[in-house]
Formats: sequence, structure tokens, C-alpha cells
Amino acid sequence: EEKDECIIATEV
Amino acid sequence: EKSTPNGIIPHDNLVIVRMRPDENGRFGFNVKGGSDQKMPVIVSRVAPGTPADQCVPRLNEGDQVVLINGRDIADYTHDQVVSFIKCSCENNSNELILLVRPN
Repeated sequence: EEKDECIIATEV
Repeated sequence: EKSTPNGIIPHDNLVIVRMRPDENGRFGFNVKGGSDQKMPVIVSRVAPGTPADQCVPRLNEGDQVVLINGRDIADYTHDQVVSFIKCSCENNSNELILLVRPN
């Protein structure tokens, strides 16, 4: 099963 | 890391970081993680010359955010955590207070 490796970083 | 069964977070080695936003309302750091990302909330970048860079003690890349303005953020999503950081209306002094576990 493939997983999404997208990790989001948000500027604050 | 999960909190203990009675709900108290172990406070070993944790650091309180306090800062006020700049004129644009920004603190100058990036966060990643959240319950929806299945990762703890971690500071991924601290921009030089910003409140996050200049506060003492300084916020550092790799620090794990444990509390935001006294709120345990372990069960909140990435977007909710970002909202908590941006919402300085929770305390009268407009100050962001983070409890972090240093990298």
C-alpha cells in the first residue's frame, strides 16, 4: 500500500 | 509521546518560550506536524531577525511544541495548531507562550 509522503509546514 | 494516564504531561527538560508578533502579525517560524499528519508538532524553521529568533530563550528548529498558550496540542490537527498560534486573543498581552521540548 502506498502512502502519501506529503508533509506540510506552515509559516506563522 | 503520550501524556501519562492521569493527564499530566511530564515536564522534564521542557522550556517556556515567549514572544510577541512583529508588525505583520508574524512570529517567524514554521511548524509541521499535527494529529492529521501523524507527527508531533515540530518547529521546522526559524527565520533570522524575527521574534522567534530573537526571543530569549530562543525557539530552535527541531523543538517540539507541547503547549500553546497553555493548551495541550497533542490531539489537534495541523491547521488547528496553526490557528492557535495565530490567535493571540487568548491572553491580554498579545504574547505567544509556547512550552517546547528542545531538540
